[in-house]
Amino acid sequence: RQLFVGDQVLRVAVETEEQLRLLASLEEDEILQLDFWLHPVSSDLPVDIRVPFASLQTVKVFLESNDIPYTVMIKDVQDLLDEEEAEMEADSV
Amino acid sequence: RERGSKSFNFAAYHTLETIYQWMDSLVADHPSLVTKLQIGSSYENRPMYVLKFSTGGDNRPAIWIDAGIHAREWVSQATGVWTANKIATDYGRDTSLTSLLNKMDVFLMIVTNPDGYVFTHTSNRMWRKTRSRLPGTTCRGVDPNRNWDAGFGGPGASRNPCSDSYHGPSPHSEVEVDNVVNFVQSHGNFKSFISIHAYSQLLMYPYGYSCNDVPDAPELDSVGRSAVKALSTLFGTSYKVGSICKIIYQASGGSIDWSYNLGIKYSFAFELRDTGRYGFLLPANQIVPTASETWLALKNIMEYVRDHPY
Repeated sequence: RQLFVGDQVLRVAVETEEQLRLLASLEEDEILQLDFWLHPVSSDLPVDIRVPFASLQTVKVFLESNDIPYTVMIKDVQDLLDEEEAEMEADSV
Repeated sequence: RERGSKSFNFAAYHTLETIYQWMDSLVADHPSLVTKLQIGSSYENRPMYVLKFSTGGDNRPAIWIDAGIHAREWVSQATGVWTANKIATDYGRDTSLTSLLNKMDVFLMIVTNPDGYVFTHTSNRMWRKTRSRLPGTTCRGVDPNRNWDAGFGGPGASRNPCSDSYHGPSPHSEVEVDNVVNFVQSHGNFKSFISIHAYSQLLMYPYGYSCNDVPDAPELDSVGRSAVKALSTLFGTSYKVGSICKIIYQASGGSIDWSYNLGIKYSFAFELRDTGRYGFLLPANQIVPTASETWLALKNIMEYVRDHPY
């Protein structure tokens, strides 16, 4: 089973076209293995990205160094998965 | 205990096997209304079932509803289960639904991507795509909502087989998509095509592959706004309405663009209740509230379709 320990979901508040372009370039970087839940297309919409633990530092540094505001929407994806699994087990009991 | 449709726990997420068993019990409990049709098999050879709600007649005008084309959006499949039960149990009690089913058939596909759904239960909870293999890459699966023959391969879909929005090698390359396409085309009398997804609370109409307005955009917008108004009466949940391209992002190869271009005017896609705070892990205690509010919107659209034949 694939684990998501330490993976976070970041909500990025894009403010300019230039920031959109920068985020789009992140999307194309296959090494980071980012999972875009909402893609960077408009400055009216947030961008949600699941960032694997191994890429977190790179992505956060990238956002901060480009003055792109973000918040951590999900602190640890695996914690949520574990909670959900426990809930499912309780339901099945 | 959950094999009986009356004792099923709708406030929990279930495996494919349990959902398929429950479908049999629903059919057994409502034999004069519900039938289960197999429209084909998935890439890994799992059956693909559609529930047909019909009071008779021959090839009546019909409404298509599918859920779970993106495997990880679990509240979509769970809403499909709840909705199937709601249609079966409200027929004969709810005057409006009864009049609808006396005129039209409803086809509901609860798990449109069964391989992906099983994979989310067994290996990777965040899986979205199909599980097909392609020569030349170790990455598996195609985004089945980028694989339809509607602006295929255009903006908003990836050429990279490792991407979660990979469009696939050709239109309808995914057997799951092809099965639905063949079924809808051979039926030939669908008047509405509704696809249920789950993330960020939207009700969308075509196009996704183009940002140009479809000819019916004003009417679809008005129907959509009326539907989300009905939806919000239950818990105040707020939805955005608009074309895919204008309210979320340009995305080519989507199912409702295909259905609209086929001539099915009332084509819509839902993104159900999910603020993102839980990602695709909407707590199970929100399944029934989500399904209940969605039903109000679905019913609103279906009533409009019934009352506006074309």
